[in-house]
Amino acid sequence: KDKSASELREELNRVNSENKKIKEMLATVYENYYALHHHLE
Amino acid sequence: ISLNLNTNPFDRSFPAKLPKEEIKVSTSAGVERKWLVKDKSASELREELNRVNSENKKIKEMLATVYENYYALHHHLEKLQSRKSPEIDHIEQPMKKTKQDPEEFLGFPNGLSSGKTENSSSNQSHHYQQQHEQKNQLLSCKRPVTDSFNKARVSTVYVPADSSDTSLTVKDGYQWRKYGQKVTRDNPSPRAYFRCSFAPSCPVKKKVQRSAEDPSILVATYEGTHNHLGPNASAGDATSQAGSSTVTLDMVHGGQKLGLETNERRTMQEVLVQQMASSLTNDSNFTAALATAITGRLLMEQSRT
Repeated sequence: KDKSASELREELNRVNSENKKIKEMLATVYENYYALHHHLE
Repeated sequence: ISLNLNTNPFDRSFPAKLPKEEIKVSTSAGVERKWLVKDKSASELREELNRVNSENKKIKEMLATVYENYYALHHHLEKLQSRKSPEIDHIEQPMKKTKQDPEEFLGFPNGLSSGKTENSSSNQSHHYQQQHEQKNQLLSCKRPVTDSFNKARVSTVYVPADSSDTSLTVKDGYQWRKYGQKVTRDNPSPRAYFRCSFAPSCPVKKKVQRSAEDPSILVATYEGTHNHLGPNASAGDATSQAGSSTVTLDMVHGGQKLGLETNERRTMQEVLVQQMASSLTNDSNFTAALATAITGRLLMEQSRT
């Protein structure tokens, strides 16, 4: 709660970067999962 | 003139998210107003941070779910590929189950949210794991793997056969020794009993009988688990019988063909899985969130609805 605006921005930037990374991973895993499921069918 | 103190090196990354008030305020404003603006921007940043953190948590849960399902499916595929024989193409229940399970998995393509509405409990993770184990057991039913299931695991395989062939042999790559035959009440065709040629060290037994409903189908019932190398390993075994060797080699070639078709994809997927696993394990926060997400996924979904 005592974080300054710059610290908050820094934290926000870090979480945003993490989100972006996770979304990319999610897209990759889901794509592979779907391909695998299609292959099994 | 902007009041932006430019103390944040990440400002350029978020030009659209910077509070407009902070930019519009002129230098003629007093220090008090300046601090007021700064407080307001911090407040907005906190809200934004909360929102992004919430999103972060949500997509971590999604990733955990998708990754878990993907891993389970990949595991199933490996088992199928390592055990499926082109000659033995009718499996009683397990293959039907295989078709059904992915449909359950694919309940969450829209919005990447799992559509599962299973009952939640304090040990959902255990319940979920149990489901996967049951699926794996069903899929591996044709060839039991572990010795612990030796006695309990019985599988049935249907094999097309020439109706003129009365030998009651099912060429599955293993060598068998026939030790009995009897006529059963419900079937005009006799039932033949086989032991694995490695008996008594190998406990596997096999019963073969023509189907009463369709005499063109041989029904082979396997009991137990082979405790020695399987058909693939015996392919190059010079001591194999001629008939069995031929069939075994065909099976191996079939398996290689199947493997080649998916080899590239599997390699890519394995690399991706390794990369993901590496990323996940390097991030302690994510690891903790992953564990939480897996154990509490269903509960959270229910609470959201």
